Amino acid sequence: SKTLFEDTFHEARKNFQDIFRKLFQGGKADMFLSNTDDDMLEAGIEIVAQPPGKQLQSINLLSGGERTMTAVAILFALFKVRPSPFCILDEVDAALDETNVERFLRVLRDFIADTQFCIVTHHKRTMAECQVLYGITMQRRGVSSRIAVALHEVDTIQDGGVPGTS
Amino acid sequence: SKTLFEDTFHEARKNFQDIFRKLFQGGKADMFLSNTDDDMLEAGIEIVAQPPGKQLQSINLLSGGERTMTAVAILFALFKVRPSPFCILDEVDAALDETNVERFLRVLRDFIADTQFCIVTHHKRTMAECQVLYGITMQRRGVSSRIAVALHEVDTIQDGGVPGTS
Amino acid sequence: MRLKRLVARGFKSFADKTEFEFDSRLTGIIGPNGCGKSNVVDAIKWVLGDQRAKSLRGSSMTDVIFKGAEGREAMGMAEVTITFEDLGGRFDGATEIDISRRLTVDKESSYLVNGSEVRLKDVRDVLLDTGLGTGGYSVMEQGRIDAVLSANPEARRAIFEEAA
Amino acid sequence: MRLKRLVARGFKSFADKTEFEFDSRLTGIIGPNGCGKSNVVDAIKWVLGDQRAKSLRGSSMTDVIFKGAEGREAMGMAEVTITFEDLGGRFDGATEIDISRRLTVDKESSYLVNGSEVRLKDVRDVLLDTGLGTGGYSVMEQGRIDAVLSANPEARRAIFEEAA
Ligand SMILES: Nc1ncnc2c1ncn2[C@@H]1O[C@H](COP(=O)(O)OP(=O)(O)OP(=O)(O)O)[C@@H](O)[C@H]1O
Ligand SMILES: Nc1ncnc2c1ncn2[C@@H]1O[C@H](COP(=O)(O)OP(=O)(O)OP(=O)(O)O)[C@@H](O)[C@H]1O
Ligand SMILES: [Mg+2]
Ligand SMILES: [Mg+2]
Repeated sequence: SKTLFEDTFHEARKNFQDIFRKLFQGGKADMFLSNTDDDMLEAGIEIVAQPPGKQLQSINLLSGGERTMTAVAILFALFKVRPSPFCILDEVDAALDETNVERFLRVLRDFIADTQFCIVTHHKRTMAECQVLYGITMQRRGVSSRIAVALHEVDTIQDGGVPGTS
Repeated sequence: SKTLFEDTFHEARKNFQDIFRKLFQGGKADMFLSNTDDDMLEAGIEIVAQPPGKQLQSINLLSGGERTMTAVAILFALFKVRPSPFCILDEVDAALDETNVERFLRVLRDFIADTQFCIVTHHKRTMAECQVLYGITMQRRGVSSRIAVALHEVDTIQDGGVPGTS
Repeated sequence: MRLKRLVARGFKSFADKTEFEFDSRLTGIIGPNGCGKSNVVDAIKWVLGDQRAKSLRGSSMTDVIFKGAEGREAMGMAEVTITFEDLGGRFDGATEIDISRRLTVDKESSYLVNGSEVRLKDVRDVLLDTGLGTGGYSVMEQGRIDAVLSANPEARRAIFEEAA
Repeated sequence: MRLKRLVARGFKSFADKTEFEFDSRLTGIIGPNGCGKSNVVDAIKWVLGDQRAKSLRGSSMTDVIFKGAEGREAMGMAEVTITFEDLGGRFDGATEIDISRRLTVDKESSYLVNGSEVRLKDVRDVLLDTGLGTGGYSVMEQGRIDAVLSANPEARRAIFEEAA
């Protein structure tokens, strides 16, 4: 229905503005409906984003890492409107440098209170944030198995080895 | 013309089979033309890839890193048919773990003899392979500048700092 | 309402029965390329009723059954069980809810809730009840984070409506 | 035939004149997110004659001109110069070839080879001569490596034909 979408949209928009600022430590972003003159049911969603100190430009001109941070802000903005009991993220931090991973994790912490998260990652800083770490290995080629991993063992796991056996 | 494409294709195919095996340290891969009964000019190119120890499956079932390695094999296979004087790679190693970055660099070395490469990367191992490193920074927000970087200074650069000033 | 455990057997590269405890607020999954991390994500989507082969990177639903590996035969069935702790005691006062899904190479599909065979519809009702309706569990697949930005404005709206 | 140098001024985030020596066989470019690394890649594509705004992530060709930043005005022109060493001495015996491209906010576009103004066609001839015809320089853009796999078979063929 039109009203439910509108309410959801307004709440998501406000969340997006806040979360973007937190993730970028400044700057501003917004989302708005296009084509609203004809029919709100036909409206598309436009996004604008301006990292701190930079000019407002099309999101296509943003860098890879800036795009990920902006997309994460949208994802979390929507999620906050209707949080679910758990959320799974598969390598969302792939394009982020160390500073941005840190900022991403800081925002993630606000959501962990109400939602269980499971995150697949190659970033050591993200692994350090996790309370439990599972390493997946293929000791026999083509067959996966799981082992519990302590933070100091992550290098062995990532190289395909098994802790305690090297 | 049909013949030029066919010759190119056969050479690229052979290169692909070799380079894939080098990148995966085993396994096998192939590419073939589909729809050849109607018209070779309409044919599409199909790809199959089987990492060592695994079953032959659709490339869609491959992991993120396996897809990158397979795509790199195709890229280099084509490149070898008609090498150009220089080649620029922007974060092609993004999805690769340490072991695969190592294998990627080993194959890259074969191409450096005839082609100059410029590679944008976040991987330390790739940086260590480079003969010259340029760090890009934005000491004043929104304005880029370039500095030469020695390998032991890369952490400072990646965190957005400038060597010698911390 | 919280996720407790996941058990997979014969599902993609998890040939042998493999168990994951998801008790903590933030669980990390790590490992080298191709070892099976995204397959764990697929297992969760699958057991919660995902009907789209493409969403699991396959072309047919039976692509999720372990196809064999070096020195190891293909298996005849994939099975995943997910366990939730439901303190609301909605299921005959039970505090734990097990949802299982099975699929054989002959395409025989079955769903179980707390050991009793049910229909897909019943699984969906259970999930809706516990706040995990379609889209109610949030999964951001590998390589898909950029999609919400690269999508055109109308497609983006579709993502919004699905989430809200 | 080898790449020697790149100089950019007023191009995207490179407001001030910035120079890169590309003398080595493997040059690495590093730095944090958003600092300008992919903009260097765009500068090379642009000076070699790329006519597609989308390929440079923009919607209009003038998007490459420095738009200003905190405490810094926008500039009126973008200029990039690339220098090759051509041991074949194809250009009046000169061993170095400079190719420059300029674009003003009023959309005035110009190309120069060794300081003399030429047409885009002449730049393309120079590039063809030196083995750098369209597609002759290989650029794999960020996030695009997966495209050759996710493309359908016919689109993939188009990539082949372009490269071969
Ligand atoms: N039905 C199946 N039977 C056996 N193996 C399978 C099956 N389906 C997928 N696989 C294998 O699982 C592997 C992919 O695993 P997955 O995508 O989970 O890797 P990953 O750990 O996420 O790696 P990356 O870090 O590269 O993303 C592939 O090598 C694929 O061949
Ligand atoms: N015409 C312009 N004027 C000023 N700044 C611009 C212009 N065009 C692009 N930019 C800025 O350049 C930045 C993007 O730079 P670039 O894509 O090179 O980053 P990057 O170093 O590759 O980062 P990442 O590691 O995240 O990919 C953006 O913040 C964008 O706002
Ligand atoms: Mg994966
Ligand atoms: Mg970039």
